Amino acid sequence: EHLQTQQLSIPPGARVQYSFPEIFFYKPNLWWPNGMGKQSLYNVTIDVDVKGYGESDMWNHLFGFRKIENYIDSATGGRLFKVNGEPVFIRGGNWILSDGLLRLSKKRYQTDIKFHADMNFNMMRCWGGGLAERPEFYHYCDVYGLLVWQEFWITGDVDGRGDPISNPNGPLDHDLFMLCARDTVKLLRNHASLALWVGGNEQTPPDDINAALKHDLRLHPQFENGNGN
Amino acid sequence: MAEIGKTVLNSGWLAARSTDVDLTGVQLTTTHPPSGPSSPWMTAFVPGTVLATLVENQVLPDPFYGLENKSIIDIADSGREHYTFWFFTKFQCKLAVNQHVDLNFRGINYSAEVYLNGYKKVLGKGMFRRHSLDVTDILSPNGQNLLAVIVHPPDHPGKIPSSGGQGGDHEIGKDVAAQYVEGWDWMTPIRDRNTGIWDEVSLSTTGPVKIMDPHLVSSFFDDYKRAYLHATVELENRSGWVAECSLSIQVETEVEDNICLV
Repeated sequence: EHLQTQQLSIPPGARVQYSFPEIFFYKPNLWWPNGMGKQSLYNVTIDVDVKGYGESDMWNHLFGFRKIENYIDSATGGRLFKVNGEPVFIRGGNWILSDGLLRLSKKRYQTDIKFHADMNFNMMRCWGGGLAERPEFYHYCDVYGLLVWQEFWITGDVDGRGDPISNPNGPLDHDLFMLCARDTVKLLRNHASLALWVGGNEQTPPDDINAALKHDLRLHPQFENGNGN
Repeated sequence: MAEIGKTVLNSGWLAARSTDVDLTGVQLTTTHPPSGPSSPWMTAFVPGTVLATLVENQVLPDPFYGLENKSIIDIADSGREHYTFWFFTKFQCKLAVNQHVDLNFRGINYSAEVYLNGYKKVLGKGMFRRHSLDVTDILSPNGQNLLAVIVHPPDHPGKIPSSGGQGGDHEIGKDVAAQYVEGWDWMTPIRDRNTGIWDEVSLSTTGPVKIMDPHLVSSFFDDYKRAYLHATVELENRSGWVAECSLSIQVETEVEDNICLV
């Protein structure tokens, strides 16, 4: 339906970032959580041809058009979610991981995630003491309409609120934590089901990590204005 | 000529406890590669953990049945070297002119050294990070490549107090790794703390220019009638000359039920 090609020169040995001119869609099929509509997904393909060589690399991903908002409701203090402008009553399930020996497979993920969708859930909460879940997990959450609340690797018990009190300042290497967090965000950020990044379970990460996460995950200024220019 | 794209390396792996192997990574990937699953080498479960491989080979009982977990020695008692393992595999890869190949690890717990055809590369610590190594220049000329990875457990595997408790003695929290592995009120400790090549290993072959980590964002206006797709990519030119590129993005409607788009 939509094909756009741009010409680009890249100097030898260089690493560049390139943004396509935005692509306009009229009334695209939207992606909805389980129970609210279809989980429409579009196949986005990006490829690069090099003059004198041919196709050099290609990437594709199943992408869902959706807008997810969440805010703390002043009346109840609870966190409210909206998808495509519609409020969502969250029916969420706790998720640690699929197998304690990490024998994780597409088939296993599909079975687990579909099971939760069949139980009428519309959110999976990935607990901070478990994994940053894998692309296969998110793929089936995209397919079956399960929003994902993904926590980073901080838990109250282990990071300053447990008994005995320990690691009040989180992991020893904060730079390593942020390197892992940034790489995890890049790995997962294109999935329609990804609804919320959360600093940790029952605990705020150490101030420097929390500030860095909030800064890196803020809404890009380009999308701040809502008037459509 | 290798085909552009990704090749997953998820078969033909072997594993052995590091303390049972007298050879170095250079020897394993040049003069003394293991010949097959004969002691101390066994068939390995990749992606998976050290314990998954030991259970699949019936060296240890499956900890999910009965009280079997009690019969598996905990890393706190055995020491980290007991769960420090070599993983070994071979793969075919022959490149054409101007082709490049990366060896990718999508998740290793907790740190590792990689040996390919006698060359060593050290992977940084951290369970939740990808590693991508440009191995173009160290591939074997005959196309048959030998790969060995020695994987070390988390630096702070911790000890499980007799009283148990959430997260054991919490030492695991000093590392950037999954914390449930020291045990919680709903589960017993994982004896190897999930050490291993726990996520996908792949080779990605490209031409001179490589696409990295595209970012797709949608924005909506006029009550979702008007939508835009914003796409940003990182590109790397690994050749010695200016690359004149045609960069394309294509968006196809999804496959409706069993209707195939041609």
